[in-house]
Amino acid sequence: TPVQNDLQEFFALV
Amino acid sequence: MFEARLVQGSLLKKILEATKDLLTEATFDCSSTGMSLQAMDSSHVSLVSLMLRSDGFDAYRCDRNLSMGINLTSMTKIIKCSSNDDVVTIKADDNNPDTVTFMFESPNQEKVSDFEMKLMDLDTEHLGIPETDYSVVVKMPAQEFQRVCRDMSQIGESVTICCTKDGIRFSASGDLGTGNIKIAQSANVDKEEEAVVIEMQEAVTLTFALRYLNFFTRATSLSGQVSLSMSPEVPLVVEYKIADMGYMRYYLAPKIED
Repeated sequence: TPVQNDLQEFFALV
Repeated sequence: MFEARLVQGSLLKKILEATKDLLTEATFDCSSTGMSLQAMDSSHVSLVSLMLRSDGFDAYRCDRNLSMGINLTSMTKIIKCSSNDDVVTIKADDNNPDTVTFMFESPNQEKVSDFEMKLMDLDTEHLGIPETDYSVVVKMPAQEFQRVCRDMSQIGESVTICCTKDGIRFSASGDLGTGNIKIAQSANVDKEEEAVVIEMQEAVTLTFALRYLNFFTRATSLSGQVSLSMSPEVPLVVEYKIADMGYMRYYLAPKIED
């Protein structure tokens, strides 16, 4: 089953 | 002093409808450029980004930058007190920084209401969204996208979107079986809103949670068209343009094979 990625892995907190 | 007047006040109802499944509170950042909002849902899977440019308002004044922490459930209750044809004015006074006022005026000016709402002190996390050249940008009728997401969620929890220059294919599978919907690029259309247009650098296949895509389609009433921007292994951008004013964008991280 595919696993959901976390958005913060792509967009860093600023 | 902050004051923003919107003749098309019903737009705020549509915007709140478009965020209600994802956000309960958010910070509206007001500056001379306009009003914007950026917030992640509580599970950090998706992000909502709203932009309303100052020149899209019928009157706009923002003397200094302002961040308004808003409980969206409370704001929805208040905005529901307006009629669809009311003119809405949002006001914040520097001398009273803990509240925002919503004023509703009927078109004939015979009924004027004002509601003062308490603001919240929110810890806002801002994400830096890198400029991306997407491999594929698909523009399609917003209602068609809503229908596809709804239909795919009858079959499974995830949808795999495969985009080639011929068209876009949505696939789902689940306990009951599988489903595929393929939509071809329009050959020619009379109305721009009905067109399916694919701009492609390279073919892309990505998998997304339908639960979130269905939340995004709550914005369907904002725009006739939706655009889907995709590149391998990066978040999808679902954008609804808000005519002459800005946009409502949603970002959704893809699912990956475990």
